[in-house]
Amino acid sequence: SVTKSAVAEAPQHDKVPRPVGFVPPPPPCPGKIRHFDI
Amino acid sequence: VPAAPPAPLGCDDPESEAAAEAAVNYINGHSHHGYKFTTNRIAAIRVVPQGPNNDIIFLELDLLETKCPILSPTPLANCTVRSFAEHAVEGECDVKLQKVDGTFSVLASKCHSHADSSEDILKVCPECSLLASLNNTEVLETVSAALNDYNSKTTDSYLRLLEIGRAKIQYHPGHIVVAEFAVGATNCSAKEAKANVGACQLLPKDQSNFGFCTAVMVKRPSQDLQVDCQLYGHQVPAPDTPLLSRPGVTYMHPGQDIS
Repeated sequence: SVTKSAVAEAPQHDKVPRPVGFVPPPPPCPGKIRHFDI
Repeated sequence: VPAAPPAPLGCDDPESEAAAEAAVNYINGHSHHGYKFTTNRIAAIRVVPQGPNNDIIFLELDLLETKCPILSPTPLANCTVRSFAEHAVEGECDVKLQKVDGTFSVLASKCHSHADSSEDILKVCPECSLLASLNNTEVLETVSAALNDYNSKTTDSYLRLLEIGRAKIQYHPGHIVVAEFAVGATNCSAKEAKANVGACQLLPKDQSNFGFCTAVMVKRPSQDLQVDCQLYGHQVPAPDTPLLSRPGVTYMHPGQDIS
């Protein structure tokens, strides 16, 4: 008979915890609007 | 381990701004009609390295029309952008540049400009007057009356019409036509023109003297005509390649296109 061995939950190394207040960089394009958006 | 490829340029990076400035200076420097345009936004940039210190750059620019006529010597930095309520005109340009040892040169450009939609303007500003068609009868009458009025009073050279830049007609509360137009000095004095206007020709390029006029024709509640013209004095003529010029018209750099 096959028994399922209990495997400890893999430590969450792949999800690096983000520092508090992390702000993703703005997308590179399109750039900022200098006057007004039509 | 090979060096990681450089991160793609962001549209607001200093190098992108420098490329956009070179592109806009080229576009304004190679146009003969309408008004100067300035960058409103760098929409996209793509760099294709060709070798050491040699890149091909593809730029997508969103531009806005300024109040400076294209022939005005005013530096672009001093040109006010036409506001949304004044019925803005926007341009889109695809420009291909090459950057060699830090110097930009434009290889090709394709531009299109168009006035903002009247519905959008009226949504935000119901009482704003809108751009009129440049061949509107009232506009043509106003420009003709204004130029005749100016030439009848000036002691300088007789001015000829080069082009109508833009015009607006207000119907309420008064009936007012406002027109802006470019003019060129001729080889006649205004007095000589009275005798034989057909002999009055625009000055040759090496002596050209262009200017710009604004006319306001009030039709109601009472008739009145105001015209103000400013001549720029002799300017070095720009090279002949019309680009971004009339709303709704797309020009290609001759012989080359953005691939």
